[in-house]
Amino acid sequence: MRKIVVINQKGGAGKTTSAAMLAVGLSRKGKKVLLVDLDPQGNVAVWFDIPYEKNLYHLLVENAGFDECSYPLNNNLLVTPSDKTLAQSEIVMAGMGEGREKVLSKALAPVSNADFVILDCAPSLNLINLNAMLYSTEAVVPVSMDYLSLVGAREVIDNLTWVRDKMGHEVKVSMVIPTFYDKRDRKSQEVLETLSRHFGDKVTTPVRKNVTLAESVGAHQDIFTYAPKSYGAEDYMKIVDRALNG
Amino acid sequence: MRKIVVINQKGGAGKTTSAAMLAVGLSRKGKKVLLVDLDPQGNVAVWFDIPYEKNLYHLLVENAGFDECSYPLNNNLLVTPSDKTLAQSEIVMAGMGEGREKVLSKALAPVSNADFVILDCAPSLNLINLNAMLYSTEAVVPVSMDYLSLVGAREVIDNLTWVRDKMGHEVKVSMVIPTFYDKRDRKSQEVLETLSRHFGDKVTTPVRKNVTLAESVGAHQDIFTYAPKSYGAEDYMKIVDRALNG
Ligand SMILES: Nc1ncnc2c1ncn2[C@@H]1O[C@H](COP(=O)(O)OP(=O)(O)OP(=O)(O)O)[C@@H](O)[C@H]1O
Ligand SMILES: Nc1ncnc2c1ncn2[C@@H]1O[C@H](COP(=O)(O)OP(=O)(O)OP(=O)(O)O)[C@@H](O)[C@H]1O
Ligand SMILES: [Mg+2]
Ligand SMILES: [Mg+2]
Repeated sequence: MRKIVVINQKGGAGKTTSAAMLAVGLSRKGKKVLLVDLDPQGNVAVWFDIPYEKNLYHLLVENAGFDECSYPLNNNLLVTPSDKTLAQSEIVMAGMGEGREKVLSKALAPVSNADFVILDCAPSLNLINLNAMLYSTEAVVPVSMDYLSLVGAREVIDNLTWVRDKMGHEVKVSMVIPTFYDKRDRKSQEVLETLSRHFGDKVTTPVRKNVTLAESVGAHQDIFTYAPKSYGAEDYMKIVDRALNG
Repeated sequence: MRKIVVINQKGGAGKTTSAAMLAVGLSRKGKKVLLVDLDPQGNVAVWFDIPYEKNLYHLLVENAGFDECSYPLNNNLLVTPSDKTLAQSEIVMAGMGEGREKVLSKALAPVSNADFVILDCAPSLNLINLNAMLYSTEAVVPVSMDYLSLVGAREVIDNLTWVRDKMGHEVKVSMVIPTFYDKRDRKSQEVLETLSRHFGDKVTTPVRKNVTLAESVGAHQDIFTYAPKSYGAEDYMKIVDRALNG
């Protein structure tokens, strides 16, 4: 079972889009996938218009069962949504003593028949994201083509190094996804080169800036359904194939 | 003294760019401005390459003096930077009892000779942002031209309403800034119309998608210095003028 944390502290780097399109794409290829939204913004449930009751908050701090807190998007894909109530989980967990960084791992322990568990992180340095890093074995880092997002990616590496050195848990970076790529911008080219210099062959095909990706959200559909021939669908499908062969 | 919180929970909505360009633009027009970075990403200090020692963390929880924690960017503009240490402030403040939402107001009480105090928020729902709302009298909400950023803007309004009803403190929305606007995208037009319907004349001139704004960060300059004739400089200067006359 591959346990993947999708993470970059920088806002708007393309985390939710990458986590969700990876999850949907893998499920369309027959893999069993669980997508967990770790952000109180709750963008995953908003995007796919998921009518839910219990969510990650109940799973983490109210001892709800995993089945009560997960909802099928298709035959191969379950989603555990979040919303504002997740901010309350952070507070409760911060108040626990020992074990506060293992709450998510405990809550997801019953999940055993998935091929992939994908965690979509909030743009913060918080206890829930630490829980996510401790649960996962690999990290996917979306990086938008600007200087500040590179700074965010650098911080992810520092955080993963800290988790390895201070907590003895290894999360390897399996993919760095260049997002909002526009080959006409010299800036896009420069940032892509910088990423390649630091991350070599972990850098995936770039996801081109493509308004259909933003439109698919308002249409409450994944990109493969909304615009199967778009650059957005094409780029993310290549990333799905890479994840399958990785 | 105008106390402005720049806020939108959505990542990458253009908060830091708007807060900083508003601050710099106002200072260039002779106003005395304090810009406070409330985000542990510390993007303001990174952008302007500010060599600092004490920062917002020391001001909030180590009783450092305001003068030790603020640095001049020009004759009219002081910056109080942040970095990872700010995450520690959040933890300390959460542990305080009564008064935990007033720590920032107390820390900024000595600031009296500024014309504008501008607070750049992190993309989160946290105690520091609540402190920011309680200190401020007006809110500026950058909204990028996509559905999820509209959802974030909606949440800002809900949060401000909660602060008014539950805590008796009024923060009026003085400007809603459309960001990453591209008139060739139907999506940009739709989101702009939606904003106008909800916020009427509080909606400012849109800030057009303009790669020079992203480049100015890597060049460690504000847009007026980096590219004075660019759309980025033009759009933000109109917003500065509007703030001056507002
Ligand atoms: N390649 C792309 N081209 C155009 N729009 C995109 C692209 N990728 C994502 N978007 C849109 O940009 C916005 C930001 O992307 P997204 O929400 O995935 O980033 P994020 O890192 O999850 O943000 P946050 O930090 O708020 O969690 C969304 O509205 C999304 O639909
Ligand atoms: N109008 C624009 N055109 C092009 N690039 C822009 C524009 N406005 C901002 N940017 C760039 O987009 C990125 C995101 O903007 P910014 O950092 O201001 O957003 P933010 O809301 O502060 O993000 P966060 O949620 O991480 O705090 C930055 O690299 C910035 O330089
Ligand atoms: Mg997201
Ligand atoms: Mg910012």
